[in-house]
Amino acid sequence: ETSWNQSLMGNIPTTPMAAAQEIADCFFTHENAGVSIIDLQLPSLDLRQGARWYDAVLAADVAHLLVERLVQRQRDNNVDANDTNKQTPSSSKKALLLVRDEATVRSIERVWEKRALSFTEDDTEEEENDEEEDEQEMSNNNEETTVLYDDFADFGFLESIAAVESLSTSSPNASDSQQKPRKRNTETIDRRRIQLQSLFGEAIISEGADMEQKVIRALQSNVVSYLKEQQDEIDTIAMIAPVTRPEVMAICALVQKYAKTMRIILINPHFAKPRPMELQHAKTVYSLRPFLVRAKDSRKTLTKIVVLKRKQEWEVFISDSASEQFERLAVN
Amino acid sequence: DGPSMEWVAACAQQYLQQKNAES
Repeated sequence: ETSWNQSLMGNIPTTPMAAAQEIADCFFTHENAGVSIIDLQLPSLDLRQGARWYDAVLAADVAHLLVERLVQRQRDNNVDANDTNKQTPSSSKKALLLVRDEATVRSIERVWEKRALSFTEDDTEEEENDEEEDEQEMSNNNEETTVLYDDFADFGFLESIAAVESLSTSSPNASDSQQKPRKRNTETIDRRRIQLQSLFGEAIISEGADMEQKVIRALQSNVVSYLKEQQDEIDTIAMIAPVTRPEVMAICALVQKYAKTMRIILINPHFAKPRPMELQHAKTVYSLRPFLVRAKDSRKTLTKIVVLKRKQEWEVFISDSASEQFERLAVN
Repeated sequence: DGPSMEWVAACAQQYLQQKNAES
């Protein structure tokens, strides 16, 4: 991270907000359907590298902030396209954020709820100003302004940025000792546009002869029935770390059913090679792969490589022992 | 998906050799 060359390589995705911002910028605004892949190979966000460093809450923060940005952008586009005073149902779409099981949902929810209750006062000045304006606008909310501010998600978004940025780790207890709780109406934390759910609920699905049947059954009761109820509301499905065979099978089923009408985002997925047929056309929107290079006959690993994809091309950056910062080595 | 590790390694090797030659 100390060698990162921001002017060449873009925003450093070392905080959930920075990652969400950088990745959101790699989506084209007209991409409203189809499957996109985010491939962020940082150990705390990447279950493919093992569970030792992986932080499910941090990964959920990135996903949450990213889909929030995309949904907001879509909403802004739709509002621009329509009369701003008449917000159509299509201008208030929502996202479904999927994780593996209910235990993961519960641990993420616990941290998010805790954060919602304990805002800190060490926000940046800009965030303070934004929040002051938001509070003023909310306190002025009445019938005349209802049309303009009919959805407080915008303000919830700013607050969730502040919350995420203010926490150095996502541990459930991280805010206990150091952070001073701020009195705040927790109802202003808007989660209405992001629904966190699990693929399989409480079901434990292992590989075996009845795997497919179990996957379909669990998917039906946890995701498909919900999407059926909300089909006019939800336009984005994001799944964090589908890495096991049952999860990939579930994703393939969802892609088959919804990819033509919804935007599906897979964050750090792992598929067998060759890719499953349903995912052949999935596009890698953003990829960051850090490596250390060493000669075959040496243990010395002073050369750092980052393979990065932000738009169409893949770039390779290098920083050896003599370089202070990464320089661009090649474009593929 | 993406460049092969062999290609990345070859780029790095070329770069490091060039750097060594310069120094």
